[in-house]
Amino acid sequence: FRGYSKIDDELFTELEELMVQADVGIKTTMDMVEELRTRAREEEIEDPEELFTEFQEKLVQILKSDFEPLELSADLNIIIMVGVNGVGKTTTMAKIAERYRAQDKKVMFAAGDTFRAGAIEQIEVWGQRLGVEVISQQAGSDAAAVAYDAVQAAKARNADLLIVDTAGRLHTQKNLMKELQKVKRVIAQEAPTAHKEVLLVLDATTGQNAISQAELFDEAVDVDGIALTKLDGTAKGGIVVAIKNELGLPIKLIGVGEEAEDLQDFDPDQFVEALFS
Amino acid sequence: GLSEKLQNTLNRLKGKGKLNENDVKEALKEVKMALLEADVNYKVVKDFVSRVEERAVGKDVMESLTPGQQVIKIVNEELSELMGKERSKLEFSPQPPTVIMLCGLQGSGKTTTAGKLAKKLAADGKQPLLAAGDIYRPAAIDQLQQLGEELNLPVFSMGDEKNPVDIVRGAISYAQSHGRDTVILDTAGRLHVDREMMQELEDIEQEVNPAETLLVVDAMTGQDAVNVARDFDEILNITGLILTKLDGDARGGAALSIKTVTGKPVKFVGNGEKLEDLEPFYPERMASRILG
Ligand SMILES: Nc1nc2c(ncn2[C@@H]2O[C@H](COP(=O)(O)OP(=O)(O)OP(=O)(O)O)[C@@H](O)[C@H]2O)c(=O)[nH]1
Ligand SMILES: Nc1nc2c(ncn2[C@@H]2O[C@H](COP(=O)(O)OP(=O)(O)OP(=O)(O)O)[C@@H](O)[C@H]2O)c(=O)[nH]1
Ligand SMILES: [Mg+2]
Ligand SMILES: [Mg+2]
Repeated sequence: FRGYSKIDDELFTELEELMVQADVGIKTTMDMVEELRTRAREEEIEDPEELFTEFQEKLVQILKSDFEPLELSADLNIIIMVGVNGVGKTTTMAKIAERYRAQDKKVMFAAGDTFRAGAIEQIEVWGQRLGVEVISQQAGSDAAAVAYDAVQAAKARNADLLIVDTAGRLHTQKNLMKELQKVKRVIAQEAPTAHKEVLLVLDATTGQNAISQAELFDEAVDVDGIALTKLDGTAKGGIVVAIKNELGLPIKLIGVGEEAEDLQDFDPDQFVEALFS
Repeated sequence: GLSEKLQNTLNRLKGKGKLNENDVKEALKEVKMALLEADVNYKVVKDFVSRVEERAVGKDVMESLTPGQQVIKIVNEELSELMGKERSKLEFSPQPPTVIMLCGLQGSGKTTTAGKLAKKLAADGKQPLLAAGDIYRPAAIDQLQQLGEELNLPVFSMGDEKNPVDIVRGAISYAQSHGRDTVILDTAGRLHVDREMMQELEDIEQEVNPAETLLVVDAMTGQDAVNVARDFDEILNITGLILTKLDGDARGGAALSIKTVTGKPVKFVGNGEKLEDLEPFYPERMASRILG
């Protein structure tokens, strides 16, 4: 790999540099490089190409194991968008809506960010563009109350999919994490038989802090999957390797732009290839 | 934290007799780990550690009774040196209105920071005018207008059909005729590799020659921070940075990477979602936060 003719320290250092620069994280990187060194020795691998291929396969395996893509059930489906500020929750919600609207599903939005300036208007613009009904209340109202209204409306209108937007919040803000738990609880109470999914949105430009975000959001509201946004930039989003490895959270979707069509299913092979390009 | 780790490593190594150069190099791996975990750029870490190493493999450290403390002292000195000593202020134009342009990646906190800056400047006795330069994001103009209403400060907008160069020109003309001495221009989030969108910022810069072009960067940004900052700084005349979302637990190593690679100072930090959550940047505080 990379014009190396033999397996030596220089090669492992290059690998370490590549992975760290992809935001895989130093701990995960060092564990994997150590394991690779051992394997190279034990299996008496001489060819760098062979070693590199094994390495990529190992990464793909981590990302692929118990992989379940985003899928709608036959009952009411409810997706709750969660994540820290500015990562792309509202935009990703619009992209998901576009995907299912194109499949003739009835989609509805809950304007659950009742705090940030322009948040409700932002959802309303998307609702208009995509022909999706928006359930909202006044700015400053209780997010759980909006969620309650939205679930009643979704049931009454026989919607296939209700997507609930929530305000960005730092995982370290305990009272805001409690608020999120309340939103999830209200939805669970009002739609006990619905297929519910908590989608954690992570920004591909985020470094090691993404692990802390994933940990605390998972602890608070039991995350079902991750949407990794802004992969159309130069950031690699390698942190999801550590997150999958340590927390078992699957990456389901990726965002590759700002338009409604810029949503793709997570593809472990493509992702790993891009990590090293 | 790092101090303890260094002390423990060096004590363990010293335990077998006098410290040698290799022992110090071994201990410095802790510094490398701490900085990488803090999201400092890989190459910046490599250069930094080798600089510390040069100073640390001297008699003062190796013959010291507390070598760990000596190394930490060197690390702190080198880090503070890098972060910059001066407390950076905003530049104002000799001829009003002063134009402050905010730019950066999507979602970094520009619009909110525009509001925060307006609040601060008004408190400092200035007459700021917010200018709605984001014509792309759904309800971006609404967002800025709501912030202006909250602050009881004017927001200049031409809707989303005029291009931002015309908008900033219009804002300046409005400022001149309405006694506003500072124009804070909010721009759309964009990728540093989006040729067309970067050209838009270049055009604005050419047109109005801002006194400040501030790059707004999210404190949780990882290794990509250097790529972003380098490209923005190459294409535009970045005068400083604003590091946002420091109220979280991100270590903020991006700040060190960006400062090292561009030399541009962090002028303010965003410490929360409210409009009062803007603070000056304290290099020593940032250095110890990064070290952990
Ligand atoms: N380039 C790019 N930009 C994106 C992507 N996803 C979202 N964005 C942009 O990121 C910015 C923030 O998106 P939002 O959807 O408002 O993010 P949010 O998480 O809802 O933000 P808050 O509600 O304020 O916490 C917007 O400018 C979006 O257009 C993506 O995949 N690629
Ligand atoms: N906790 C915290 N949140 C912040 C801070 N600054 C901004 N935010 C939040 O980050 C999110 C994004 O802020 P915006 O001001 O919309 O970001 P932007 O850069 O204008 O986004 P685009 O215009 O889409 O590129 C919002 O939820 C803000 O409330 C900060 O210092 N701390
Ligand atoms: Mg949002
Ligand atoms: Mg904005």
